[in-house]
Amino acid sequence: EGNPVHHDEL
Amino acid sequence: MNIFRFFGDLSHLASIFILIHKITTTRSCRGISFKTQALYVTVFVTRYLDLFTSYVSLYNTVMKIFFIASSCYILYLMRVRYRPTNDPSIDTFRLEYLVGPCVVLALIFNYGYNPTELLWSFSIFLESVAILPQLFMLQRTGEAETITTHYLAALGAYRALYIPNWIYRYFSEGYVDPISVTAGLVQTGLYLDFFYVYFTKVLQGQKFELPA
Repeated sequence: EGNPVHHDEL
Repeated sequence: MNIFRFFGDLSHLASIFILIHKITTTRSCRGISFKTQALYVTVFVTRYLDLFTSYVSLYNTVMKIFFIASSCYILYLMRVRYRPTNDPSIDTFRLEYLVGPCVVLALIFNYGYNPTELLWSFSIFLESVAILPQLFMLQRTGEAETITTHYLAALGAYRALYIPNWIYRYFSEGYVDPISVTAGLVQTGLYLDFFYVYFTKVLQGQKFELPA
């Protein structure tokens, strides 16, 4: 399990 | 990082500087929705909680701190320093109509059932509609100072530039974030009416006035 999306945007 | 996102972020920065400039030089926050500004503080604080848990880059960290600090500063300007110029009687959009649905959407659409992800998702949905009290106020008064329209244009340009950024990322990295894209498209769509008047009037040197 892990985030499908890594939040690298502002 | 690509040029669309970079210029989008610059446009976002510019919008904040324009707004602070407007308030401090005219010594008035007339025409600015306190509710919208309060929503932006909520958006930044809930989204950037990950400042303490995940590191992306120095750029990312500095921008996050700037957005939180500047949005709080704007609330201070409106609520304390130039309070008499803030007229709550025309800032009447009901916040519960925005916050409630965003809570529900975040509970349905998110990337993980933990506080950070739920708050992140909530902040994305909330940002997409945070401008509504401001646009509602504009609609109600039917006019705006030119500087205020430049603020809104810069903010709208920031959102618009994120769209080619996602298209670019899809092709170059195979990266897709459906929540950001959906909310982002809605958010950009909200500016279309405004942009129409901005391009056909303000940029032609006329005052921003809506037809009666």
